[in-house]
Amino acid sequence: FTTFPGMPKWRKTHLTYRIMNYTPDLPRDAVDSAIEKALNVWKEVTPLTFSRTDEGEADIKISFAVRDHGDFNPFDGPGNVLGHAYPPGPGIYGDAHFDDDEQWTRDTSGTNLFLVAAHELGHSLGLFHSANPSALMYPVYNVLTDLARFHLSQDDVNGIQSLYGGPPSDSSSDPVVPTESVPPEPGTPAACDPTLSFDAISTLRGEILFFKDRHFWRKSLRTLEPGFYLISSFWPSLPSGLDAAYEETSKDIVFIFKGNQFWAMRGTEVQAGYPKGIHTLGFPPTVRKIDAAVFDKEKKKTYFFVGDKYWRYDEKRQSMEPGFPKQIAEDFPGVDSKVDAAFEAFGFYYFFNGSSQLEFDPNAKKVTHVLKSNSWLNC
Amino acid sequence: YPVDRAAGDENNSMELIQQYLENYYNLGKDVKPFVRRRDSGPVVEKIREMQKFLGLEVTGKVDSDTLAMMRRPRCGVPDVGD
Repeated sequence: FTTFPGMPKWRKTHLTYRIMNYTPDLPRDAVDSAIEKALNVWKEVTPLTFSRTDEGEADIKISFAVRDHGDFNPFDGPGNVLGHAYPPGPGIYGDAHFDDDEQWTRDTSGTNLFLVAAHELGHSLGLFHSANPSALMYPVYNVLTDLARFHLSQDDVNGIQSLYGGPPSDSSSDPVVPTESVPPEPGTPAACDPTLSFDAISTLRGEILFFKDRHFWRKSLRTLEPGFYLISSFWPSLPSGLDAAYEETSKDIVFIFKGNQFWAMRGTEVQAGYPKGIHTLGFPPTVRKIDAAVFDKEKKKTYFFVGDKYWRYDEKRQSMEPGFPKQIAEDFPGVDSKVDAAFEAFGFYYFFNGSSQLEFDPNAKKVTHVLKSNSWLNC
Repeated sequence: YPVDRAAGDENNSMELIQQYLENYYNLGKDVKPFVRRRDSGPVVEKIREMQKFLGLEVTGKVDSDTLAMMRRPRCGVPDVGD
């Protein structure tokens, strides 16, 4: 990897971005989602956080333009140059421009916006081009990138962490999130017990949390060994024996469910106004508890699983969608039993029941792997 | 027709090479692309630099792989620092 000459970088960790205009090639929410996903790629491996603004100045301004667009670096029509971006700094610095003579797409049938945006935003954060062909910051667009399993190369991670360091959760001095594991004691669940089941699972800022009784395992994809913690060491006011959990990534909130109540957490801070009753989400009075929940980052919708049925909640409209509940097996073929816990990773949903786990491809609408529940804990 | 087309392709390729090296490898705009000496000159050096950076075989010549790489869609930010 390389950085820009003089190593410009942001001197703050919270950055604002603004989408100045939209390409006609894609619906607005697809552009919003691609940009958010692209920023998350960098957010997951750094202390950086991003918030969107729709007016006024922003650190990173994102726009679509053709040919001359006011920065003395005109675009060149279809093909060749797809976009460019400026290193950190005031004004135009930090901004990312996309050539709207390209055919922007969500998949790879045209030019994939997420992939180009993740690259350009790497420049916006201070990375120059990498000579490593497997790096996101390699200058040539790679149409063969597996979008469902996209991840930064180690070269990209090394590059961005040379500017900003790792995410706060990597640091033992982090005042917000404790990182020291608790030693196992008699009666505590064992990660590699073949009969292990989970109460609830959620992602949290790029990690995965597996809840069981009073404890949880915290699995970072960057480290081999999961940590093991008391729930109360992170969230003293939460009960044990949770029912369900999910992360609303665009709000940086984890929702946790037990019985007819749910809590909202940002990091270790329980949000004001919680716990709330689950019926405020739109469940009928017959629903007493939630079995599992999973958030779809692309569609901004949350699936709630109760018995053999599921509900779908629109996070944008903050309302339960009409036409639900539906049978789980009807729309998730192969997921025939009650769901204990669920989460989303790499574009797949992972459904847990007892000691079994199903990997489900929501695009192909089929189960792609059957695994042991504790496969994520290196068992 | 085939002769003319071939000549046109060659001109297009030369233009592409010149622009590519100017845009992404800081080749001076006043440098002529037609270098008679086999292994030296700013264009050959820049081609070498480009081939090394992009992980191609470093020959200093614009072979088919190098030309194909130059034609692939890419980011507009230069590959080398100013």
